[in-house]
Amino acid sequence: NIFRVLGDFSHLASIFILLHKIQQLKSCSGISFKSQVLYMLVYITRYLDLPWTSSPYNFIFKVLFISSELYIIYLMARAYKPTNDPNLDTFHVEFLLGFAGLLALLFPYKYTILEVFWAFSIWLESVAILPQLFMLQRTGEAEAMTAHYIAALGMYRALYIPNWIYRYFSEPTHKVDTIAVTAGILQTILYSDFFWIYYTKVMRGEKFKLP
Amino acid sequence: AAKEADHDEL
Repeated sequence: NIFRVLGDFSHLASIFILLHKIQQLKSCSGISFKSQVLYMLVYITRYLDLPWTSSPYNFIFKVLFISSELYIIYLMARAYKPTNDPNLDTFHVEFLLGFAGLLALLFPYKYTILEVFWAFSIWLESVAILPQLFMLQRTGEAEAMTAHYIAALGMYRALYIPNWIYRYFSEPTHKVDTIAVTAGILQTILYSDFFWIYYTKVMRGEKFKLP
Repeated sequence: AAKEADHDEL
């Protein structure tokens, strides 16, 4: 459905915006390395089923997400390492890993390796933006491209919400993926005040600056 | 393939 496709393309767009920003400005300043590593962990743990992916659409996206994230990490850790300031990236990710690990172990759909890792990836994704938002809060402002990146990434999970509603009514099974929906709503809520500032400032051509 | 049917979203 249209929400699902727009969501996935918004996710892909966010990555291209980030890569464009890094290469254009030859800098990864303002980007949280910790958030990027968490996204890498999200892709690895969610796409363990990559070799058995039957849908070409999903297969292509999975390969694109994993490879582009690897490339971003390479750029941040090697090529543009001097522009990456760890002193601004101080969020304690062990809380996020603990939160996702605990929920994945307590409420997986099934106690299989793939299912527990899948649930872990869903919960971890829901909070993986926090080091990035924390960094924004510390610096107080962001380049337009960084703001566009976060907005496109937030739009992705926000668009999955109407996708789930659409699927609930359009599919005969009426199934609700409780883990994905709960985590997806949490994820969207975490972006809400970012979205507000993005809407009131960046979309009107002003700088992203926290009040 | 069964896994894909369970989690058919990205």
